[in-house]
Amino acid sequence: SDCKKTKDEL
Amino acid sequence: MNAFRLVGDLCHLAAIVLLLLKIWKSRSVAGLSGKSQILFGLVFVTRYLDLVTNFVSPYNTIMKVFFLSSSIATVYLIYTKFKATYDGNHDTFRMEFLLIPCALLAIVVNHEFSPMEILWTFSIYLEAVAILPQLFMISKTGEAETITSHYLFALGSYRGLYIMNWLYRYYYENNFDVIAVVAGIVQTVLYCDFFYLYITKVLQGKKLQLPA
Repeated sequence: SDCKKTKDEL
Repeated sequence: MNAFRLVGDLCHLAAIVLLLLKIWKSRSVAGLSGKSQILFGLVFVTRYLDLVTNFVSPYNTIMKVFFLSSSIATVYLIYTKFKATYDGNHDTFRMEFLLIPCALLAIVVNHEFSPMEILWTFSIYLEAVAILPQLFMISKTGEAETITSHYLFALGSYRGLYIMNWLYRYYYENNFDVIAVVAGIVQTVLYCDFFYLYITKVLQGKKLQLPA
């Protein structure tokens, strides 16, 4: 799912 | 990376530095909730477990190391070095009332039922409410030192800026994480009352006094 892509956040 | 998230991270960094400065210069942790700092430490430990396994960027790694070490150092300063100035009588919020619901919710509501994902989700939920013991303590003592209110303003602003970052990423990168966004909104809303007091009082040069 596209939510994985915000795992670059602190 | 976008400006909202960068400024947000810098606000977060500033908050932590402000707190350490306050403790170090005043040689005191008066007015600080050790419980909130323990919860923040737990947030970073459970969220940054992938520090060594998942490299994102030098910036990301450096910030994670700084947040982890500074939060652990703050807990250490409160509970050992400056323990004599710790106001335990006013820091009475029951942490289990936050830890247990966040843990249960992380098990039920998450993106993937795996240990890392559940711990990450737990850290997101816990961060949303970790400031409650500190706000509760201020409501009990009825006031906060000016530098402590600057700390809280920077800390509250960081997640508010992250909400702008999520809006930006939703529209321009088609990235969206409903768990982080909902928890981030809850977290920012919890500061609203404080933001009002900060803007109407502290910025007018007055001390942060809660209406008795």
